Amino acid sequence: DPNMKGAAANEGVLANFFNSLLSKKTGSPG
Amino acid sequence: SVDKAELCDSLLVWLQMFQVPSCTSKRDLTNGVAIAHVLHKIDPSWFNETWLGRIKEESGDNWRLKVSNLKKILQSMMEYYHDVLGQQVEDEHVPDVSLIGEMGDVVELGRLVQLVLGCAVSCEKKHEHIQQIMTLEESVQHVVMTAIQELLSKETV
Repeated sequence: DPNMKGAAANEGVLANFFNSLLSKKTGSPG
Repeated sequence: SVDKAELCDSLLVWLQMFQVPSCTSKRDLTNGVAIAHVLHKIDPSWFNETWLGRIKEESGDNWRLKVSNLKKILQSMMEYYHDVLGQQVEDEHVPDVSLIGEMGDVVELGRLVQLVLGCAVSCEKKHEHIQQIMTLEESVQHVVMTAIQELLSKETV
């Protein structure tokens, strides 16, 4: 089902993005 | 680039997760009170009780008070980006708070809440906030993701 594939891909994009954001170092001054 | 009016709708859903008072509609956000409470939850050491006390609840539709509140919020957020997060906010992301207070402009309101989102996903407690975002409906997550990408695209580290 192409719709289900699309939804799964979408979920993957979101998970990748937010996980990469989680692993990003928190900014600090200086 | 993300449609700021659509952004406003999606970010309202996100803001509601903080369970602060007066956060049921975009109009509620225009006096700054709910936004200030959210910022207090994001980083209570910076947006502290004293600071929160300077954000006045309005009686009636007092646009001057709204603008005054929103200016205080924007100023503190800009200092937070600079002093705490070590990030520079591009001019294009800085909202015209007068338009929010006077006209309830959703495009400028979207910009303002986008900056609140930026604080949440970059602060010390960002894990908590990002994990909370990941529980939102996918369509909302998409808008949130685009808004964060837009903010980070010109980030200076």
